[in-house]
Amino acid sequence: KRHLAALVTKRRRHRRDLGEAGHVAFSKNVLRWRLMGEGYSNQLSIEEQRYIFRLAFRMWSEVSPLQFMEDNGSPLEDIDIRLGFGTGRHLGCNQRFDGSGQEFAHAWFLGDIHFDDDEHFTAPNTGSGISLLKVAVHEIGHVLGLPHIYRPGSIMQPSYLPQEAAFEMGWMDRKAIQNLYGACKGRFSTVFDWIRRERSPYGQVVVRFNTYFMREGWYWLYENRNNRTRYGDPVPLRIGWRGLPADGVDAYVHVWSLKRDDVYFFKGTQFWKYDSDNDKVFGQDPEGHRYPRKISEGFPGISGPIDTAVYDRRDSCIYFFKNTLVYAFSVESNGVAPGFPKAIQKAFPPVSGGDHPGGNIDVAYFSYAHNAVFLFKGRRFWQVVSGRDRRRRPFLPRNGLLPHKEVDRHWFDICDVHPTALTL
Amino acid sequence: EKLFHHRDHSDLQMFNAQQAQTITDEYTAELFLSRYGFMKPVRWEETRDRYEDLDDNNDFLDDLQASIQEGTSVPHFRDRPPPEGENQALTAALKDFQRLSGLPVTGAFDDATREAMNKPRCGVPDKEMDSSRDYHLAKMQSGPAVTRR
Repeated sequence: KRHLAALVTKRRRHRRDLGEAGHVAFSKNVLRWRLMGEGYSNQLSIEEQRYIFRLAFRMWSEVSPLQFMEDNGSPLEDIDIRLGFGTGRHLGCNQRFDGSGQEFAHAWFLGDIHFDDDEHFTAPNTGSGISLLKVAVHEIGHVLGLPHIYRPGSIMQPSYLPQEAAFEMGWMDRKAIQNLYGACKGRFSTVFDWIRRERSPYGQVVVRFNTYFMREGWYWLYENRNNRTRYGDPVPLRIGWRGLPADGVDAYVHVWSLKRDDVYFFKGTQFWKYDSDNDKVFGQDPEGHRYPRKISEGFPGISGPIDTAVYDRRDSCIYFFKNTLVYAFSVESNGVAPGFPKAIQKAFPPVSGGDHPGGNIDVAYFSYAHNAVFLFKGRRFWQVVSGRDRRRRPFLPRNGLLPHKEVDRHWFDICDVHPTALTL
Repeated sequence: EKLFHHRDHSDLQMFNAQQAQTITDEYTAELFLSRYGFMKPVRWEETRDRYEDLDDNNDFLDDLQASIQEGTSVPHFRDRPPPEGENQALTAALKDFQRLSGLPVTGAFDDATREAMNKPRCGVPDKEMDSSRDYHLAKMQSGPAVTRR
């Protein structure tokens, strides 16, 4: 068994590469894992063990560009990370377990994780014992290349601390893994702040917003105050946004004025009206319109597909972006405003030199958290000059685009997971 | 019948499991510190004698004994460094461990340090040492005894 392990060692060494910071790391983004059949625990059902490991891998996926898939079919040499339970002398490993107490698991540099089955491992949120989830997350961290981290709150602390009620990946651990593998980057289909009304405990109506990022058929809720996405995201679109196309949308528009409060989603040549009070699309709205409708019927002069759109309260216009042109649609007159369409570069001129997205904008997003409009293209965004910016610096052009920045440096950790991990 | 409280008798299972050796004295502390990279490994003459008390069926140490007989140099008793040198190494390692663990840095094997060492922990070393614990098969095979064969 040791000889075989040595042979496998030599082959696996080729899978490692230098990561972003010059440390050794996996050189591919999708990694396969398997709970070994000869290494099941005697303490939990097999299905429980696999579920916990799926969750542990997904937690790393949520904060890094890595994706993990459970693979029980491929040849063993194609499996990147193998997990198993054992006691004493176990699984061909040359590091013996010590029995109940002290060492509870170890991970080998080449991708194997062993758990000491003499320890009392338990499922998450079980009162006593050692949380298998917490140990698994820790050991996976080692396999990915992280050393021990001696900071309170880090999952990579060497000693086991009883699991708190909310065990999640903190800022320190996120940055540590991203130091090896980079931050999460990618284009978005649309980004928006969704307004909804709620009643306070005193019966008052309060207005709240939440920020959403959508990419194809998934979405994330972004917590601006915590600089991260909601724990457990992304979520399939069909779960959180009933009635929308499962493969995603092109744009979101909220027309909000004294007279109107309408939310629209656009996809291809069609659009849907969203019932925010009941959290689903209208099949038929109070005016009698059935959805989906053609964009050209609801917005005369505009034809789909569009790239993106955003509502500007200052002039009560919806700005539709399509290729290199932008159309200003007046909701008051229900038609395209005079002088439009215009080239995007003219309607939104660059503030400095040629720093401009050009055309084919991915997202036009008004943020209540920042009180600003942003245009996204690829991994970059440009902030639109606001009235307040022009009062401070009158030389700035109206609706000018400030120099670009990187999306992942402003909105953090919006990471994909493997499609098989979307629903655990 | 042994007393149990859990419906699935899982609290009984713990009593049946082999218990890890607790860290009780400076020697076992030294083993702990060398295992996790805070100091160089304890020398094998002493380790062999000690392990015979703990586990007679340790294949791993049997292999190590074989490698030693095949030519690995082991310092003779006369070549041992003066006890003060050993104590300094242990003290430095204890301080290192205490510092990383957020304990008062005393350099002594005190109660707080003993408690911290006996907590459940990960088996991956905290520090990398040059020649520590690398008893891979390839290294065993590279000794002069293999060349002779």
